[in-house]
Amino acid sequence: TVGAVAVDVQGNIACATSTGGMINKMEGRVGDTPCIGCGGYADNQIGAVSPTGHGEAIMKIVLSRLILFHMEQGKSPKEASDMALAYMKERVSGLGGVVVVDPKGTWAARFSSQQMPWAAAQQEQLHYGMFHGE
Amino acid sequence: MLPVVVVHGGAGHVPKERAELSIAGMQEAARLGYAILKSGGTAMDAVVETVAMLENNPAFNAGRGSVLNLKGEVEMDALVMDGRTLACGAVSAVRRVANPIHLARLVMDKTSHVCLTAEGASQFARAMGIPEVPEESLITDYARKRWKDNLHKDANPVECQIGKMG
Repeated sequence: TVGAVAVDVQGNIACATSTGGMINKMEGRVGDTPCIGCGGYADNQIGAVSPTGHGEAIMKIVLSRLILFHMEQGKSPKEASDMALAYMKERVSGLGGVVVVDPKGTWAARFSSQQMPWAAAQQEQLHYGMFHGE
Repeated sequence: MLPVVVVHGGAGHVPKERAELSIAGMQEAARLGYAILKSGGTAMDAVVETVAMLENNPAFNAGRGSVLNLKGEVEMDALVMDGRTLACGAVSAVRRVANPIHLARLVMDKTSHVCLTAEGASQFARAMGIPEVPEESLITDYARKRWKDNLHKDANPVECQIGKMG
């Protein structure tokens, strides 16, 4: 799975996610990616999310919208992501990761899986990582 | 407003020998998205073109390089959403399209629907003038090897998915 979130100079926000799915999946299996609120969500008033991970777990907890619910209640993108990923792990034993932005341009790349390659560009700086703590 | 783009390349395990390719692909995609934003492009343009670049990069499991289903075929899903209007578009189980993310954007821009699936999505792609690509062009040696490694003659199609991520 690959995904992106962005805020432009007008303050507009968008998300995109694309995937080949799960390895050796059943024919016709569809995961979270094309499901709004699960495989992505964007709202100028709150922020945007693009997730990856256990698709069925992401669908059960509606991960993208759950993160934005936490942000609506005042959590930062990082806090909201960690809360939602922890909930997904606890409730449905699902692992995954997300990239998130808010309307001010605050961003986060968080994951409960072992790895998630990510990169962010802002103010002429490129940030990137793959493992926890990077 | 300070523009920003953030990208990810999936939460699955990245073998050591593919880690550098993966990070390089992330950097390249973030640079592209940021260049679009810096030149006045919209957030929608930035995320779609960034994801299209990643779909074209065989280091990632989307577009070219997609994992294979049990039958050894490629079925892809994609979604876009515009935070300004809450417009959104998606495709699922789509085949023989190089960039499903472009098709998802067309669903958003050109139809009153949110998601088109399978053969309906393919018909829509043809109607929109998106060229069909050979399935083989989307399949990498690495994807085929993983498919074979995970394919067991008597595998239960549900059990063989446990523990794997999309």
